Amino acid sequence: MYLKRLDIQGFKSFATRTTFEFGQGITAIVGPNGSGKSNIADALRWVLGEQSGRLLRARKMEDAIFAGSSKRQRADKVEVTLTLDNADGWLPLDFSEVALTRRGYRNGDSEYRINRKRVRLRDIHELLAKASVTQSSYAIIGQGLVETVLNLRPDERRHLIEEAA
Amino acid sequence: MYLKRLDIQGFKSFATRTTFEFGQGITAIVGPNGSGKSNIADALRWVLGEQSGRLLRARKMEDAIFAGSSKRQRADKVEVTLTLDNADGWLPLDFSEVALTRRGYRNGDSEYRINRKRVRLRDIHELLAKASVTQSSYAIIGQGLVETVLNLRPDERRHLIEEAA
Amino acid sequence: MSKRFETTFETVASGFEEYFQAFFGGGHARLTLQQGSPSGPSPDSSGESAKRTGQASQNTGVEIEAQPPGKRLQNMAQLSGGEKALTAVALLFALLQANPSPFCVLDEVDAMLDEVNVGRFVKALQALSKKTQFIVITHNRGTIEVADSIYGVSMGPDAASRVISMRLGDVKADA
Amino acid sequence: MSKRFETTFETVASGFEEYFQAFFGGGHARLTLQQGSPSGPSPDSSGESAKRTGQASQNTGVEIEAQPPGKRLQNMAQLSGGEKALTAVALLFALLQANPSPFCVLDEVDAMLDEVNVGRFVKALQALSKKTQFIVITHNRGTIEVADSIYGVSMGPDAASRVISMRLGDVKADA
Ligand SMILES: Nc1ncnc2c1ncn2[C@@H]1O[C@H](COP(=O)(O)OP(=O)(O)OP(=O)(O)O)[C@@H](O)[C@H]1O
Ligand SMILES: Nc1ncnc2c1ncn2[C@@H]1O[C@H](COP(=O)(O)OP(=O)(O)OP(=O)(O)O)[C@@H](O)[C@H]1O
Ligand SMILES: [Mg+2]
Ligand SMILES: [Mg+2]
Repeated sequence: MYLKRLDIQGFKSFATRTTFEFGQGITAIVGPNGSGKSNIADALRWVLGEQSGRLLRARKMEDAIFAGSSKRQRADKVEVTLTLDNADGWLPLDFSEVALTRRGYRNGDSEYRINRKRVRLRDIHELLAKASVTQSSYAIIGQGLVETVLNLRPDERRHLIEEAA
Repeated sequence: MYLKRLDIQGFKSFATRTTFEFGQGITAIVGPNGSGKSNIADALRWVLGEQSGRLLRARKMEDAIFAGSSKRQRADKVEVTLTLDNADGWLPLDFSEVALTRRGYRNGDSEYRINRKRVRLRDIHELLAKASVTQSSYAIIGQGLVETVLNLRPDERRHLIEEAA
Repeated sequence: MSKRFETTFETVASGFEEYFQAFFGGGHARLTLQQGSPSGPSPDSSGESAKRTGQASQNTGVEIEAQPPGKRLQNMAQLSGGEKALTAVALLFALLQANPSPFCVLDEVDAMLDEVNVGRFVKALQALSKKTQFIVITHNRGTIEVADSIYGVSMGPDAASRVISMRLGDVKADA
Repeated sequence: MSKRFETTFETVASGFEEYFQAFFGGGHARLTLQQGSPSGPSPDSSGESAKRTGQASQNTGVEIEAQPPGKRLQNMAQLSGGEKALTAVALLFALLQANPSPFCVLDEVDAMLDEVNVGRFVKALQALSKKTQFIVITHNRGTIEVADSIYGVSMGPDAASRVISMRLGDVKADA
């Protein structure tokens, strides 16, 4: 199972639809301060169902929708689609390709889809639970947060190992 | 008023007496991870009377005294002297050179001296109060802490400006 | 669950020591199971009873110790900025090795590392990337050099991000 | 005290805007006085009454707003890692300019900055260093280049730090 493609539209600084194709190796994302690199990581968290405003750096849905500028008008919704290669059947679904989509509106509503079929947030969580990807605090390490694992309480660190078990 | 010299002996990784001469311009301190750069900043805080274990990265005095290794035995006390050029009379003392010394023992005791004369911690604080150097949270910016000023509560940030007033 | 926890714990703990030693060129690091209430460890702080019953009970915690080569055992607060980042990465990589996540996103975890440590970090990253797909946000040349592909992001005058895709081959030709 | 506070506040606030614009190549940043209890701002959130009475009362807080060029007004959380570091340095430099501390120690404040922003940072650092003596701990080439003198620190095999002093002239000759 691996990430094939990430399509970002209207998410934070990604005003227009932007596509990232990921190879199976190491992909580096580079660029100046404030260009949008961490926003890509946020988009990935977000489409996987992240609800924490702190981890998303967005207190409400509005903060995550392209706010516009004098040269480009704001977006009225955000949509991110993550396409996963499931040829090895790692996800418990009968598809060799699985597309997870999340759409968000300025009023705060979210819609979730798996291969275009409308589902609930918990369906996304259950699908990925096998991956322990959404719960896992070691799949996405945010900026400035690498040391966090050293500062955890002992019981929180135990929880980290339970996720890996 | 400027820093002339910093003598560090027994403070953290500075086992033997080490002297830094500071010019009036910009001094850069460079070196690999874990070599002792931030320890120099800690020594400067410490000799100015810092009490916060968090800012000193030392929960008790012991943590700030050279712990020794298989190749060099531990120190039993720590002494740091900061020599200040006071030719402009900026410090309210009748000396053109002012040496602040702090000595620490493993039992946690501290001794303070100004030009070799034994004083109390509050004498150090009163001397530097004019500089608002010890209280000032903008004279020494610790590693990883630059963003802290953005995360302060509004009243704490007001306090920062009051220090500058 | 509890037998599985014990096995996983042993795997992560030994992986953590190996990664720490690879990153620091020696030294020691340990994860220990501590039986204890939140108010502090109980007499059985070696975690022996936790292991005997095979139970990672609600009161069991995982403590971490790190000792860079040639140095005395430190509490975490005494480590330097770069040493803390490296120790944290050692634990994260041990978790990934014990239970490979299909992918992992690292946002500037190498920011505090000096050149030598970046070199050790990327060596471990390359080995892990055989089982885990990595997306690495970085400013660091040493890290960029081991990437199979690179996306460059920039901010346009309309406050919208723009992206160009670069294959590593292209980048090296231009350098 | 309160008149002095008001004057200092104005000086720091305008210094903050200038440094922000120098660092970001434009944009806007503001410090505002907010009359408010800890539980939130009162109807007089422009801080007007604070200015009228000249009193920085216990309830007055200083709020901060930042808007990089071409972007909409952000709350601080939305800024990037480098943008936050730069905004924080702008405020620190405004404080130093309003009331020069005889010395200032900066420990890796440039760690998150890209090359262009390091350039802007060191330009401001050089100007301020006429009134304030700076000790800068850094891994960054751009910052090291403007140092008048350099101390190199390394860790010995006996776990004791060793120091060598380098004049900038020497370093450049070796490069
Ligand atoms: N809803 C939004 N609409 C438009 N722009 C936004 C929105 N949310 C955040 N941004 C912008 O995105 C930029 C931050 O992007 P990001 O955090 O991805 O930067 P970065 O490339 O990671 O930079 P650094 O190297 O400094 O970490 C900020 O300048 C912010 O103004
Ligand atoms: N009491 C002590 N005795 C001996 N060594 C100590 C003591 N306290 C701290 N150290 C050592 O000092 C080292 C940390 O030094 P410091 O924080 O100054 O590093 P640094 O040069 O700033 O590195 P970085 O670039 O990673 O920030 C640690 O390895 C720690 O082991
Ligand atoms: Mg970022
Ligand atoms: Mg340091």
